[in-house]
Amino acid sequence: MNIFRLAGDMTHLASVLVLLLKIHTIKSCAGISLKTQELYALVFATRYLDLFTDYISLYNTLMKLIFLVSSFSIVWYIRHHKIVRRSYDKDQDTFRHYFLVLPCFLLALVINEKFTVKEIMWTFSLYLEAVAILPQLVLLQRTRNIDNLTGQYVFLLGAYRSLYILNWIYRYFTEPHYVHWITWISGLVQTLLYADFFYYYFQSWKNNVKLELPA
Amino acid sequence: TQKGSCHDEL
Repeated sequence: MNIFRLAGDMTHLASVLVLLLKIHTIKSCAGISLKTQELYALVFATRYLDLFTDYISLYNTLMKLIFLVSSFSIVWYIRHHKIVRRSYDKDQDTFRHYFLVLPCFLLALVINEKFTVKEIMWTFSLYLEAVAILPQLVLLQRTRNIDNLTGQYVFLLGAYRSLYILNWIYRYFTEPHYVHWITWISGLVQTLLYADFFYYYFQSWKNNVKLELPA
Repeated sequence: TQKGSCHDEL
């Protein structure tokens, strides 16, 4: 464990907590894409298959449980909670996210480190996570007015993967034979997808104006 | 202890 990875995990945890806090306290999911949340639930479900078979550390197991429980409860809130579901704008959240799942799965079948079920599911979860934010970014561009919590949520989600890139660089130089091209490239693609959001987020923060994304 | 290419990151 290194400081970049710990900071990345804490940032990721913060993004999930910000979202849960928003939904639980103000009972609203306005501006949140259910599709992105469903994709993230699928990402964690396929990545943490080894939750009960490979014990790495208490921290690792605990965080996996937190991410699994939080992502599925967010999906439940938006789909089934009698008040929250009313604020879900399904007419705007129209990204056909199922079109992301199949290509990622096919790609994982072709490009992976080991042709085993667990490894293919793990690789699939990496590719899927890289594109999971797309429905949310499309929704942000459509709804224009981004409330602070949603903006912070997306920012933290992008920031965590950027910190992970620093972690991969650190591990590459400190641990011999630590090479995971698939992880690195999908993590880089994921972070690049946030690039323009970061730019507008930083501009709004610097000029102290409300965050607006160009249509 | 980590087996082979088991993934230790979240």
